Amino acid sequence: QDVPPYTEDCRSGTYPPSGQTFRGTVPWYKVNLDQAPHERWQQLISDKKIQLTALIQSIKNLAKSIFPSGKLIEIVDNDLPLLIGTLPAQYGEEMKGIADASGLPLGEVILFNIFYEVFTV
Amino acid sequence: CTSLVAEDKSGKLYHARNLDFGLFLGWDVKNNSWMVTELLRPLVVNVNFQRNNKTVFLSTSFVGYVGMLTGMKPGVFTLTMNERFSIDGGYLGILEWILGKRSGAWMSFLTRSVLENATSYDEAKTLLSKTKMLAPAYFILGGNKSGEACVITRSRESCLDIWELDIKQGRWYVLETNYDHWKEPLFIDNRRAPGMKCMNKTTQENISFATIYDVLSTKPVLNKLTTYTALMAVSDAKLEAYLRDCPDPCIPW
Repeated sequence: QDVPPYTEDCRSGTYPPSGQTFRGTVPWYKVNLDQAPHERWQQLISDKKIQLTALIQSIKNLAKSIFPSGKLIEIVDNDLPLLIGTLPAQYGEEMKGIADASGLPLGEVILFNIFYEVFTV
Repeated sequence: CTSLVAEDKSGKLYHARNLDFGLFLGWDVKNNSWMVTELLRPLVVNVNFQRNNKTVFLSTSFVGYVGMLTGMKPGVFTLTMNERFSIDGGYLGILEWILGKRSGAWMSFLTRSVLENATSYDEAKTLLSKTKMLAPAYFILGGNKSGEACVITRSRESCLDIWELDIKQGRWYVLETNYDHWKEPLFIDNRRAPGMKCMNKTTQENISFATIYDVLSTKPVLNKLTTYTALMAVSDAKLEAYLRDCPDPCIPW
């Protein structure tokens, strides 16, 4: 189909993945649930800190383009961390660990983690 | 998103999904892509969650996101969730939470808790259908026995519908996008019909990782929002995930 939604005939022979629709394989990591929640994601964050920071920065840029005053980011950075104590304990601690390991503000890590609830309208 | 669970002729269950995310989050005019979707791809990881050096569950996840959207308890069940849009959305749940009404569960923490703690398909199904939530959702659940698969349609307060496999009636797969299965999808976002057409064309006799990957590689099931494709076989404890791209021409959602 040459117009949106560009529906194709059912594809075949695409597996094992290769070619233009394949961007790469996904790496494996272990997370040890016996570790304190604060420590569990350290290795992963250490490996992906730059990529995570880039994503959060992009979301902040989008927010700034909608609310140029920067008020929204202020609320995220200053007020969202107040939620942490109300979240299920181990997840709150894990988010604190991620914020500490990445150097990102806790409110921005919380925002990333509650994105689903924010975007279901 | 597009999630499906299919049963082959021997009773083996396959569960797969395309994770689509980033709609309206910044369109990159130069590269014809969604900015957030592009930035999410390098954050996709497979995680083996272990306790006492033994696997508790496997997941395909985003670094920095502690909840779960795709996961498997090997030998027990598989789980994916798809976004369900509603006016009675998660922002109301967040508001209630802030105001001190905290009886609901956060979607991704619920799925993580189910993957971590549920010990059977039935227990997972009960938890996902009965727990009050902050936001609506579709839970796509697969078990490890013939006939064990369903799509749970949730509002914040209750379970609206459970749509199950029914081999005797010829329903050997369930396929869910982002619309209630008993209603027509939005006409500008119909991934269900092309997905079902390809599943029907594949037939139950030929279902496998390879043929399911073919279905999930067909536009518009594959689209500009597709971040990764995950394939799971619970009986083999096998989870594979691949980063995706949708070269032009390709619909933005």
